[in-house]
Amino acid sequence: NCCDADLYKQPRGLEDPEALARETVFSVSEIEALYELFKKISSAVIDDGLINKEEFQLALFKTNKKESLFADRVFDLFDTKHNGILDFEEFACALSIFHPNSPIDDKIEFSFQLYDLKQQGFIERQEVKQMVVATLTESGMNLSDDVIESIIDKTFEEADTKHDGKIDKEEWRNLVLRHPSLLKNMTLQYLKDITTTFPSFVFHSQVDD
Amino acid sequence: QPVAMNAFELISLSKGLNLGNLFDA
Repeated sequence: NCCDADLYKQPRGLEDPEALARETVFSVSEIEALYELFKKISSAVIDDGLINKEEFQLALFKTNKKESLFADRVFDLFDTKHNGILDFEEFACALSIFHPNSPIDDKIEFSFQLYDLKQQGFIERQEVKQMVVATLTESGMNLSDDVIESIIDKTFEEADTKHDGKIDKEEWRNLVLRHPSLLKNMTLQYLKDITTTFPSFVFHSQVDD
Repeated sequence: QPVAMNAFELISLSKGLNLGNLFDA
């Protein structure tokens, strides 16, 4: 029950790395190294030990001008306390799902929620189209509406096995198990090397890992 | 022409979904 909103009333910095290590797949050293990254991102605009949406976008795109449907969606999913900012606990718990050692079911669940834009418990055709169009716009690619529609037709032919015009969690699971590449962006190899990427954590380390 | 790419494959190419960028902070 990582990141249970009621579990911790106060946002935690790095007061208890061992507790966070128990709640996530990270070791204590990795939590401490991850905190170095968190400090960097959270001090980019306002140095308050919290990541706001602007800082999140800045870290993702290196510019705060970029409007992104997906950056917004990812931020909202990270923000499990739904207060518009990310504390270190939320950041670590969410990134834990992206760790190569995290259970695939957690990755499937997170990706489903990511694509279920309206949070209705299923992914509908209109949402898929919105996301396809957003991706194409973002990358400056131009596909005709007919081509986009045919891509979506094909996808639903395969994914929507119950033929009700939407993709529910079970159908999503079956689809990604057939196409593991759809979960590729749910695994960050960087997280395996986080202690070597941010070696300065050793200067602040509170424990012998 | 029929297109072979899955819509979600295309979506997963979005930069906003590539959290690896966070690590170049």
